Amino acid sequence: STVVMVFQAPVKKTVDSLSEFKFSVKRGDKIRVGEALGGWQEQ
Amino acid sequence: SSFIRKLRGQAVAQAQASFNGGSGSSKGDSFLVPGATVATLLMLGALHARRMYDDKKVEEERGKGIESEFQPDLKATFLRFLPLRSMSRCWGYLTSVEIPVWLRPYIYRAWARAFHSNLEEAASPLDEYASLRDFFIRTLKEGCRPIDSDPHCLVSPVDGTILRFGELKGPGAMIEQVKGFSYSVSSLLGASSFLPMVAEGQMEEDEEEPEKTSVSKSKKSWWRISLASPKVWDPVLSRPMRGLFYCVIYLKPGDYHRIHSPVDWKILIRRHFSGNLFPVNERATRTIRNLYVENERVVLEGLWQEGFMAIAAVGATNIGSIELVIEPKFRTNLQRKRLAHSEPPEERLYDPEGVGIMLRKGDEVGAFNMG
Repeated sequence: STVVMVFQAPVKKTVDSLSEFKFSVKRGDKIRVGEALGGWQEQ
Repeated sequence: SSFIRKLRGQAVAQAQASFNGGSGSSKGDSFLVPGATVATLLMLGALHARRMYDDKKVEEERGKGIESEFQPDLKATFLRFLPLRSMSRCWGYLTSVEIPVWLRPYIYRAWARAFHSNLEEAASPLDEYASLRDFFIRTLKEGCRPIDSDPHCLVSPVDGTILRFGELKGPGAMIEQVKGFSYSVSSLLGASSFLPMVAEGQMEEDEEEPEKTSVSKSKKSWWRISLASPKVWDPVLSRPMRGLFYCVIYLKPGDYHRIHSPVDWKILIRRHFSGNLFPVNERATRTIRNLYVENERVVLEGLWQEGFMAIAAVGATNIGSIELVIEPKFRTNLQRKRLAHSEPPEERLYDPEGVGIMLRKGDEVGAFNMG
């Protein structure tokens, strides 16, 4: 079985902006429920 | 080895019986059953070993940076002629047969050893799972899956392996199944999805000429939702200043098979596509075209603090049915009533009051079940 997630998340608006969503995983990584897939920093 | 010794003993006895006058036919019959069992076990063992070898080979190639490419083959074509749904339902029936209490720990430990499950995490003692199906869908002990509380992160909804992830750009965005073959997001989620598929440049253009946008499919979908759920509808959320991302996670047979909420969100709609039930393993992704778009799946769509959110749970031959905690009466992997493959999905809007179903990060959403 497979799960596909599609979602909106913040992208970089300016060069200095830090609020850009980035995945914190790599292909082939094993992940468990509750572990972060990715995130962004609050401006 | 003791079993083989026993078999050898039986063979010798049979040979002696035939030498003494051929009165060993009953012994010959009794040899057939264990012989067939051994042959079946050997075949299953060989298949499992080959699969493990293939998986290892793919992992090694991935480690070297070699990507597996799409290569349709005869086996994949042959799969289309098999009654996979009936096979899946039969498998579900077999695995829901109650197992004697004394035998349960042995079977579940064997399963765990074959598929690398952690039995220490199971919420109940092994002998309390009446069938393999119950064991497969087991819950975990409290605290086994701590949820990352950072409000600026999304967490994994399942235990599994990351297959693909990335950003979707422009209208008609595609998700790569494997190198050399992709499928469109709207095919996966449904043509009536309120997926914000408007590219940034296009959006600016649209803002200048709002009349033109009224005919676009995506706008229509958003409009439909805005009408259907006025309390949650916020035009700011639909602005394309936010990117659209995707992540594909594969669950192996030994993984924990319940689905949890990746963020705090409101589920507005459920869509059920009654498609095929092809296997979805690594090999299948390389050989079966449109695998995720053709398979039976349940799509949950809604909104979170950053905008759109959708989870598509894709079934497979062995894990054919998908259950939803938020809709207990909902059933998948039912016998097909219609033969038409391109039948539209069955939809249910979860918002009689325009609110939808609110879920917190880590809440259980549903589960994959056997057959």
